[in-house]
Amino acid sequence: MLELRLVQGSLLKKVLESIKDLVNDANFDCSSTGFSLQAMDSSHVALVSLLLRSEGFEHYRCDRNLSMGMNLGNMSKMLKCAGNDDIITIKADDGGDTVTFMFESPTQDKIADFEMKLMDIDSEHLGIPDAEYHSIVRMPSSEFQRICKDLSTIGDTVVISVTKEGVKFSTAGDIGTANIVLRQNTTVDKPEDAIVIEMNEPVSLSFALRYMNSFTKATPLSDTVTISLSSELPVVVEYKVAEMGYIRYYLAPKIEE
Amino acid sequence: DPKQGNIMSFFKKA
Repeated sequence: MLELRLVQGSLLKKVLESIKDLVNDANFDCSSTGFSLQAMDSSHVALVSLLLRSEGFEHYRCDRNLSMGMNLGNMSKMLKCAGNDDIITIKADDGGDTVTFMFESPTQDKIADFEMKLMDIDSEHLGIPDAEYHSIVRMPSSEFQRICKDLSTIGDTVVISVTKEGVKFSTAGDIGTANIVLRQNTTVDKPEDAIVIEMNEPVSLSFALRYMNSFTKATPLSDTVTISLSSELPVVVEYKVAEMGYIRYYLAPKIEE
Repeated sequence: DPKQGNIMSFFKKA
């Protein structure tokens, strides 16, 4: 038996909007730790890792570990039927073939049940080693979204370079080139507006802008985004989900042949 | 042009 009650139901709605275009079908794993998902896109270029910790739910009952295969497009359709202020409860029976999403309006005058069919998904779980990253950039998520959107009108690939001067986002295409440099700026009124560049070693990596743009669908979840770069590893683009967890996107770099 | 890497060449099956 599984019963997870999330008072801030809009978080789950936003989470689905952040991953449904990247991944079609995925297993949601439920354990005493929390509600989680790990999935790759169909071409195995990107991986998304979601964790919503059990402490973040008002009520969290998960009698035993459960993996529920869901079509994220269908799950998104159902969650779109929840109001932004609704409380969402996820319910499932052990060994059942459905999951129920219950939506309660804040005044308790409307209660809706949506039952969705589960599916068997043969997914491969990958081990993500803990890594020391060469450079970590934290910036406003809206700024990162703007940069990815702007650069994708010029080129297909972004080169992200971190030096002691700052972080540079570059692209090139048929019509020309573009370079956007951000310098560290911590003298801001609101901490979420800061640009913080932690450089242990300079790094420069190339990535497909199509994927970066897809990751920025998570922008409504968090005011800030953290980009972790190492020359040997996929980039990690992380958005915190309120106080309860995160969405991390891993993207394999483009490599010179 | 650089070649797109595959995530599975970085992270191994758990």
